[in-house]
Order: sequence, then C-alpha cells, then structure tokens
Amino acid sequence: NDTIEIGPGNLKLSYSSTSGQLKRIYNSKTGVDVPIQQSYLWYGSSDGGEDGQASGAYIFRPNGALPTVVSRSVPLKVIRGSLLDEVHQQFSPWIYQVTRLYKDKEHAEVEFTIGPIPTNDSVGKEVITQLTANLATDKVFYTDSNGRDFLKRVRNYREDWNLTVTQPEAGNYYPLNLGIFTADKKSELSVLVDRATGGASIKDGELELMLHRRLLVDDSRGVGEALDESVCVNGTCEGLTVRGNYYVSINQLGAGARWRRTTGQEIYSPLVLAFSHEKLEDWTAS
Amino acid sequence: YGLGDALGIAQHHDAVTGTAKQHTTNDYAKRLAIGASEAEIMVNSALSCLTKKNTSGSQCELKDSVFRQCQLLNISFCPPTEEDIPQGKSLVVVVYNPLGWNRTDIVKIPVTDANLIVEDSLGNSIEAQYASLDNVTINLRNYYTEAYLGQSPKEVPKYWLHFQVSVPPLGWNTYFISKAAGKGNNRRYGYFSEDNPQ
Repeated sequence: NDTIEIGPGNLKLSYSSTSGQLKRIYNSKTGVDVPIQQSYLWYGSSDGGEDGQASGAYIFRPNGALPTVVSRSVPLKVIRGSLLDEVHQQFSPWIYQVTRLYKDKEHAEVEFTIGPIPTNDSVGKEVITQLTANLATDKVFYTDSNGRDFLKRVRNYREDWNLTVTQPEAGNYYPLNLGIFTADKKSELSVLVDRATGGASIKDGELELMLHRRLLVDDSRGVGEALDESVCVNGTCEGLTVRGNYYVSINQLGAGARWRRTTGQEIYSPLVLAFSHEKLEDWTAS
Repeated sequence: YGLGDALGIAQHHDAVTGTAKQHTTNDYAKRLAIGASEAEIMVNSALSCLTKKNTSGSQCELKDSVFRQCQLLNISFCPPTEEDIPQGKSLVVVVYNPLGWNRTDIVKIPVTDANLIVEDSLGNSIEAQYASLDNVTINLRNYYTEAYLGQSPKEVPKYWLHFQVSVPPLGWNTYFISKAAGKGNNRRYGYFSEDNPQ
C-alpha cells in the first residue's frame, strides 16, 4: 500500500508513496524486474585550491567532497491516461522532472529541467542524475564511441597502460553521444541520451549522467572565462536552465542491443511535425 | 550562406564543447539558429510539394510553403497550434518520418482548448489525451520567449494534446485537429488526465 505503480503498457515503474523515490522497474512481457533508485546530486567544483587545477569548461574536477544529494524525498504528482502516464517531481526549486511511460513503448522517458543553478554559496556545481540498481556489475560498464560501437569500460582500469587513479570520479567519466549501459548475469540497464554529455559508473550497479554545470573559476586551459552562462531579460540576468530527455530501459542480458540501436536512431531522427491551416480537401494525406 | 555558416560552426571544437567565451558562444548559437531556420524553410517547402494535391514534384515551386514548424515545442511555444482555427478549416499536422521503418508514436502539441477532435486522413477519430501544462514549463516559455524573441506571450496554452500517430518509412501522414461541435464533447474524443488522488 505504500507503493504507487505507473505505466499503461508492459513497463511499470513503482514509487514509494512516502518518499516519492523510484523503487523498482518491472517489464511484465520480459519478466525483467530491477529494484532501482533515481536521484539528483551535485559535485562541488574544485576552485583550484587543492592542487592548482580548477574545474572549468575543459576539465571536470570535483573538489573532493562527496556529491551532495539534492533531495531525499520528493513529492509526486501522478497523471494517468490511456496513452501515457506521467510522474511530475520537483526535486528542488531548480530541478524538475517528468517521467513518462507510453502505452506501446517499453522504456521510460525522463524529461529533466535544471537551472538556474544557484551559486550564491560561492560553490560551482556540476549536476548529475544517478540511477542505482542492485546489479552485480563487477566494475564493468559500456559507453558508445561517437554513436558507434559500445565499448567496454572498467572502472579505474585501462587495458593498454597502468592507470594510477588520481581523480576517482572524473577519471572514470566517458563522453556519451548515444548512451551508457551496464549488466549483470541476468539483466541489462540501459540509458540513452538526447545530447552529448558525460557518463560514468562510479559504483557497481550505478550509472550517472552529467546534465548541467555552472562554475565560478576558469580552469586556465585557454577559454579565460568561468563556465557561468546566463540569459538576460530587461537587463536582469540569470543562469541557464537546461531541458532535455534521457531514456531508460531494462532488458534480459543480451536483449538490450536491439532497443539501444532502434531507439537511438529514433531519438536522433525524431518525427518532424509541420503545421498549417489549409482546407482538408487540398491534401495528399499520406 | 546561413546554413553553410551553421554547418561550419557545428564542426568547430569550441562550439561543440562549449569552450568559448560567452559572447562568442552567443554568436555561435545565433548562427546555428539561422542555419536551422533556413533548413526549416527548405523542409517546409518540400513538404508542401509532397502534400499538395494535383501537383507533381517538378511543377511545384519550392518557395511556396504553407507550413510552419515549432523549434521551441519543448517549452510549449508553438504559435500555429495556439491560433484560433478558422471556420471550416482544421489545424493540419503533417508528420514526416525520416527513418526507414514504420513508426507509431505519441506526439504532443500545446493547445488552448480541450474540446478538440483529432482525425486521421480517412476521417477516423483518433484517441487523444489532454494534460494541463505545468508551471515550470509555462515559466520557461515566458522567460525564454521574452529573452530570445523579445515577445511577451499573449494567450498561454493551457493543455498538452497527446495523440497517437502512425507513419510509414521515409513517408508522411496527416492529422486534422478541429473544434468539437458542441461543448463538453471532449470526453467522447479524448481522455482528460487527472491527478492521482494520492
């Protein structure tokens, strides 16, 4: 009774009605059932005080502190319909999320709206979303290579040289153009993105995406300006707000590749909508 | 020229990664937007030629387009869907599929009225679902249209209208949205999403 289940089709998401946290993803067609949590956190950016290298436009370098959890409990607003169900969640005054499950789709669409990132505490922030599943992934995850093959990544390890890890988070981040996934002996957890971003698996069973950054210090690598973009109305400026989507799927081991390829193409080449007000009889309809 | 500029910028490492000063990034964004709107004009013209009755491709003038697109649909800014539908006409939505396989998808457009009928090209009623616009989207729409278009919004759309479309490979399909005959008919044609009591 403390669970809210959404999803008009095969894919179901269960949320805790007390904390509002995602608890589980279940696909009734494939039988894949993954306990999972999703949250937003931010890394405090290094200002260069520790070793002279600040986080900036070129370089991601957290200040060494653990990432701050934005909210441990979040109110839910559930909207149900015959075509889709939606869960609206305001994680903080500057993080809003809508999760959508469609009737005939076997993945969850997550729309994030992040910003303006507050910096009045004089800390630059690099905002991530984390998906934490109970998969025994043994340090292994996969990221695409410029939208092409998914390459195997092993945390704190490089196949062709002896890696000494000096940056436990940044040293394990990889560029994503298409997505990231991880797997254990039974199931796969995949995430596809609608934009180039950074992704990592810092703990077993966990995937994270870097979604927005607002920094106060230049990293001295050439740009000569802190990554502190803003937009102005009538002379008053505020930090940027980003809005985008990522897509989450669970599959039996080995079955996720088909979803990643087809859905990846559909994200990259969405349906084109064109509008007019002409009369019906003037159209060759299809 | 605009599209050429945009393609050049889209391949420049500073523009791709965001490692430019803000005034330079602003300039890149402006040129990318100019390129995108030129591409949109071309696509609109091509769609007009494809969809106009009694016109073969060779006779069609590419400059004559009756279509508009919405680059800011994600923040619910889409003037063609918000304008009053003239008497005897519909809002025509042409959906083009650039991929080589059949696609069935749910599209959503912002509307001011929750008493609409969606029909396919054969005149069949299509199931629709309305959802109220959330405040975050409305605020984003107001702020960013003011900042980038210098345009204070007139009537803000109240709802998202969702409906299912089916489009053949590398082809298109047309959907017609019109006002329902009487008031209160929306439940016949569309399901109005409601909040979960919890």
